[in-house]
Amino acid sequence: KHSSFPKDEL
Amino acid sequence: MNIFRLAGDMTHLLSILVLLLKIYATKSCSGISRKTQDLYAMVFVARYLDLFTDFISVYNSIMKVVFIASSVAIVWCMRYHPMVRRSYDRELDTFRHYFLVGASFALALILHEKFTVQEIFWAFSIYLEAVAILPQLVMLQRSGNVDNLTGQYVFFLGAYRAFYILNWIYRYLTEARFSRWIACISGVVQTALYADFFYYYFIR
Repeated sequence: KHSSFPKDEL
Repeated sequence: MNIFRLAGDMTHLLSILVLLLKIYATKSCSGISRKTQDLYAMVFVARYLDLFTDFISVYNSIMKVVFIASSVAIVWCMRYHPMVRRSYDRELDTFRHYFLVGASFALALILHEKFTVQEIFWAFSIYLEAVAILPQLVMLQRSGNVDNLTGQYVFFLGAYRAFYILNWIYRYLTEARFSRWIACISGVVQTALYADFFYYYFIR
């Protein structure tokens, strides 16, 4: 699961 | 994915698509800073270098491709479309945006999480995005009027920033590991610049 803020954002 | 982030992504997407479609439909980019658009295209390309190396979700991958394609399309229209390029207010778009690129890259070389190409370009994109609106701000202040297109574009971009700050607060409160201060500080700076833009927009 990706929860690595903020690389999982745009 | 929380509701704030989805709303933020959608308003961000709308800001870019509305700009692209209006430029294409009216064949005019009057009031729009090409330098700001150049910077946003650079931001997306630099940030999404992970498109082929790190898979997060189908949603993320599609949105990355759409952001890169639409921002490059705006720049292409403003530079090469025979009618659109004639409406570009070159003499009002005087900000020296390459200083922003240089300063952001220098900062990324100093402040990053890891000394790798991807991490440095990622940090560079975060710093550059924070200040990419400046040429548009300067152009607005020089021209002294906000037309519908510029107004809507900035409204959606401002909404995107507001939703992303809410998203970060939400994630900070709900996720265990949240310590990426580079993005947080840059994000707050970026939002403050939009607040300035909004202020100018509303007193007009």
